[in-house]
Amino acid sequence: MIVWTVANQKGGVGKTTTTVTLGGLLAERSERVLLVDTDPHASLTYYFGIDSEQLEMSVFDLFIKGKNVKKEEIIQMLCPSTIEGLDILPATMALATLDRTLGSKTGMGLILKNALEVLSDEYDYAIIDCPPVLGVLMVNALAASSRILVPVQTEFLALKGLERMLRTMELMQSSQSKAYRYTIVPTMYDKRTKASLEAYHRLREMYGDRVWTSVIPVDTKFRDASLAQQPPSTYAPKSRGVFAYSTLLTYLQQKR
Amino acid sequence: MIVWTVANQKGGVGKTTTTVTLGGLLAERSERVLLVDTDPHASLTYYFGIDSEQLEMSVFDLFIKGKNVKKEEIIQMLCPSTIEGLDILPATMALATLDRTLGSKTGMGLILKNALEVLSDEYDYAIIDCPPVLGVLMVNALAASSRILVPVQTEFLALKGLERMLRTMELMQSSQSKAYRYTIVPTMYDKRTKASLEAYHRLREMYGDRVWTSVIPVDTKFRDASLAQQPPSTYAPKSRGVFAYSTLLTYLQQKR
Ligand SMILES: Nc1ncnc2c1ncn2[C@@H]1O[C@H](COP(=O)(O)OP(=O)(O)OP(=O)(O)O)[C@@H](O)[C@H]1O
Ligand SMILES: Nc1ncnc2c1ncn2[C@@H]1O[C@H](COP(=O)(O)OP(=O)(O)OP(=O)(O)O)[C@@H](O)[C@H]1O
Ligand SMILES: [Mg+2]
Ligand SMILES: [Mg+2]
Repeated sequence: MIVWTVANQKGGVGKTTTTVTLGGLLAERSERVLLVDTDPHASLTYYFGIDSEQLEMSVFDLFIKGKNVKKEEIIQMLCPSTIEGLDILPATMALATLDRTLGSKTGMGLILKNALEVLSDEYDYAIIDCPPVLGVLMVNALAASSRILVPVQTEFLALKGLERMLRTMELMQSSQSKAYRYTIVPTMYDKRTKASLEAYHRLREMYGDRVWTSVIPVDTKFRDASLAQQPPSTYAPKSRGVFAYSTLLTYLQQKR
Repeated sequence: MIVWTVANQKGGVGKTTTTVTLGGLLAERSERVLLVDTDPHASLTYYFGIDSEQLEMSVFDLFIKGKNVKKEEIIQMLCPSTIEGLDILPATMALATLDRTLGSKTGMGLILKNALEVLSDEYDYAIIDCPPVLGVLMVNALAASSRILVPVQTEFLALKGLERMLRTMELMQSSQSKAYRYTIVPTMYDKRTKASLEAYHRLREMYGDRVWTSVIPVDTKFRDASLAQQPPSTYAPKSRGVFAYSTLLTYLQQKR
């Protein structure tokens, strides 16, 4: 099972949209896919019409049960989606308390990694959607994954703090003693504005081949798809936004 | 001094934009204004061209010094802005560690409230920009303020989880035994799409007079203003976005 994390401390940059769109495209290509929601605000969970408040079990329970959680227990936490081959490990608001209650305990950084290893023969891909926070949930996501996707809006202010954040994420992951692989995904690119073009060139100057070779354009179909509670790849398969994500997916699969 | 908090656990909804625009408008009306950045990603700090990584002192130091911080020490943390009468209390990435290190200690919820009381004869207004997280920084902001402004995108997915979040914020504040006053500010309203209109009507149905009587429209000038590192009220004073915020400001000042 290949595990990707989608993360950025800046809010509203398209983390959930990236997770859902890539997940939908992989399921169309007959891969078995698990989407993991680690955001207490539960956007991914709500996206698929799952009422986070009604859930009895969620990612939060993985942290309560700790290292000895059994496969059957994890499977009970999963929710099917309307898409064949695509399941959700949902989030609840209770995750917002994790940093305060468990943050300083040792060994809490590998809970998600352990749980996904238990499930690794059930799925081909797992994609983890992160909250816009550098906390214990992010540490877990980084430890569990082989590559981090960092959506970055193509605007100048979005480039501020990016360098520092990438370094902090590297530190958070370095305790896992493995290669730190990330791909910057320029998103919400608006070809009509000069600011977008300039910011994109600046990104490529600063990060070279760590930046994906293309961009995700601004596309209103993404909002419409979330209103329809369908992955963009199902809702608007021929849209330029989905086409861009399928190019990204091919690029990522070649990189492994 | 009147203190407002701008908060929403959802990312990218316009919290920083709301804080900067209202701050700029108040300074134009010759009010003395302090903008407080409690987001570890430091968007507000970078907006004003302040390099968060070079700062010796920031909001983080208020938590280190604790209740006995002196007025001179707080004044040293402040940064002037290019706008007459508008100062910034900046943020650093170190704030990301607060929940893990101080979250469970008692008495950490009133640090910001105490500090702003010390400064209360220096400013007429203070506006606190929050990270998209329900944590110890949010507890501090809620305790320090008389009203919470909640920017909400006019789209269906943005309405999911809103009820739960407002209730959680009320619980976080109830320990301060004062009235819980919030105003929902519909933002990024796009009059061309039916989804925006429907979501706006849904908001009014659900929350009645807790929703501001108008909306902040989608306006590309906000991104341009942040690129120019000027408050929107300075950069594009006649834009429809700034006009909408000045109507909001008049509404809020009448509500006190
Ligand atoms: N390429 C795009 N073009 C236009 N709109 C987009 C695009 N990508 C995402 N959006 C819209 O932008 C908003 C924010 O996206 P999303 O919720 O995926 O961001 P996020 O980074 O997950 O936010 P959070 O920080 O709250 O987790 C949504 O309304 C989404 O539909
Ligand atoms: N009314 C609007 N119309 C168009 N763009 C807007 C509007 N308000 C904000 N924006 C843009 O949306 C993006 C997100 O805004 P902003 O950074 O203020 O959100 P935020 O809620 O503070 O995000 P975070 O969750 O990261 O703190 C920015 O690029 C900003 O310029
Ligand atoms: Mg999200
Ligand atoms: Mg912000």
